[in-house]
Amino acid sequence: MGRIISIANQKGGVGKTTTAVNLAASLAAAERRCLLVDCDPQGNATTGAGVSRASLRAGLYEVLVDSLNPGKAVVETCMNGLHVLGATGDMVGAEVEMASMEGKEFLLKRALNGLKEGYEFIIIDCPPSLGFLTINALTAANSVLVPLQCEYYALEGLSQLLRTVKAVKKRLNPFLALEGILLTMYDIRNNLAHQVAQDVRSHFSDKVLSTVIPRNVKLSEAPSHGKPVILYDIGCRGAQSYLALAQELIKRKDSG
Amino acid sequence: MGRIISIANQKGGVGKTTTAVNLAASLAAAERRCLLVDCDPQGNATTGAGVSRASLRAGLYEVLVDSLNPGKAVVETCMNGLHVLGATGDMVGAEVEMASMEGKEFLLKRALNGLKEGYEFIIIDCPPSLGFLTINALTAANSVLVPLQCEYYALEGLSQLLRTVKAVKKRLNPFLALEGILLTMYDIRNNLAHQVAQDVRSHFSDKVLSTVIPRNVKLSEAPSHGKPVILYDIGCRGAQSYLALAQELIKRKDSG
Ligand SMILES: Nc1ncnc2c1ncn2[C@@H]1O[C@H](COP(=O)(O)OP(=O)(O)OP(=O)(O)O)[C@@H](O)[C@H]1O
Ligand SMILES: Nc1ncnc2c1ncn2[C@@H]1O[C@H](COP(=O)(O)OP(=O)(O)OP(=O)(O)O)[C@@H](O)[C@H]1O
Ligand SMILES: [Mg+2]
Ligand SMILES: [Mg+2]
Repeated sequence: MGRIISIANQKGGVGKTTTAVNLAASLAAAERRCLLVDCDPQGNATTGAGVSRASLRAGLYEVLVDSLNPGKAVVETCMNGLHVLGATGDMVGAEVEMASMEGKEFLLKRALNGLKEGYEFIIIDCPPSLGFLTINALTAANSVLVPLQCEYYALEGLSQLLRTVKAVKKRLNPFLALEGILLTMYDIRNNLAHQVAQDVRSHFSDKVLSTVIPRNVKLSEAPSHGKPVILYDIGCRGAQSYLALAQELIKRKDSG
Repeated sequence: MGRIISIANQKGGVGKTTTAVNLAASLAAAERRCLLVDCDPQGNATTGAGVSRASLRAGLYEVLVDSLNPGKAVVETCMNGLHVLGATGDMVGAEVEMASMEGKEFLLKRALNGLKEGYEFIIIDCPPSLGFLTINALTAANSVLVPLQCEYYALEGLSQLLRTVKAVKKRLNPFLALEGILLTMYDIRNNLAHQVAQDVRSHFSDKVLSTVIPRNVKLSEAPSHGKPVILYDIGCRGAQSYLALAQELIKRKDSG
């Protein structure tokens, strides 16, 4: 039964897409069938996984707004065991259209119900906002993974995000758990990163995932080649850290 | 008469807030009175300019949604000639409330009309989305400055943003011009940055501003001290690049 994990943080540029694409690919590499859902109109997760947005006949927009059968929008990727439900250009208009639909917060949850059987993990990439698309992703998810860039502005937004997660848990999804806070772009030479990491660990202790993602230029180069980093350069520190993250989450799931 | 420049890009984490705060401070240092408007519910520009969000009696939310006189929400900062119209916690609900208001795209334009006389520049920081708040900022502005991180995903979103700017110019603000594309977080050691910069210069040639902002850790440290970078460490490359940007924009304005 698919475990649905949403990758969310309204702060921009913290590594949500990089985490969604590379975690999904690392789970597939560990032979856990995985579906990557791109819930961001920017469509970065779609391209980062090597799927050409222009070639998609249908994507999440058609599933949410036109009630297309989600199975018809899922495509394969260059990796065995990794499928993508992508974001086409239409997604830019999705939030406005969804706002007036019946049961607007549950559209994604309902769409994924039919797909859960076929995957062990479903990973959802969210846009940098707390609008309808992110609310839909939190309502559909078993848990939320929060990438946190080790920078000052990123720390500022964390309490707002955790308040929103609590509100969604209370009103829309009582099963929503915090999978954890993932420290990203961690540069050991940078004092600020140490300070932010210490701050977060002292406030949120056991909620901080033990895997830390280092700043690694290969992670930002891989998307320009349309590949997850484990296919671009499996030996680099970026790839190794996402493979470790996948193992950490698999152990949690298997031990229930 | 105040020239209104919106700092916009729906891609997250590209340096919008860092540019808004440090450009506004650099303009004030050049004795051009400047108002910084925080149109992002995250409120990073408010804190980055040294204003405590909790201490604000009123902010942009009260001005847009409750029709408060904007002059009553403007506060001074630790720098002469730099004022802030900040974002309080209520801003999280602004977009939903504005969606049902009369003339919803013109709310910010109308609010700033009364303030333009008192400043030579008004700089507006936008959230990482193309929703109502960003549309309001583009409708109120004389021009839009687009910070572009020299990374692959950031390049992907540029054409969508420029389409939105054209659409706003056609339907809501015929005077809207592109101030320019500002290359940010430019790391000369990084091949990808060179490639992206070359790509952008070949596609957009004269629209790329001559000032380039280098990656510089002082720029990410300054906000944790509640100061624009020119007050934190004026000699660093980050501060020098924003002082140069201010000069580039002043020359353009003065030569009309
Ligand atoms: N650990 C890392 N080391 C180096 N670069 C990284 C790392 N993680 C992400 N990046 C790069 O930083 C930029 C921001 O990351 P990404 O786009 O994944 O963040 P995001 O949170 O999804 O952004 P948005 O808020 O726009 O959706 C991208 O260009 C990406 O390639
Ligand atoms: N030139 C630079 N060198 C080093 N760090 C930078 C630079 N510019 C910005 N930063 C840091 O990178 C992060 C992202 O920048 P910033 O928050 O200004 O982007 P933004 O576009 O406003 O993000 P959002 O989309 O969330 O509003 C911040 O932590 C900031 O301190
Ligand atoms: Mg993203
Ligand atoms: Mg910002």
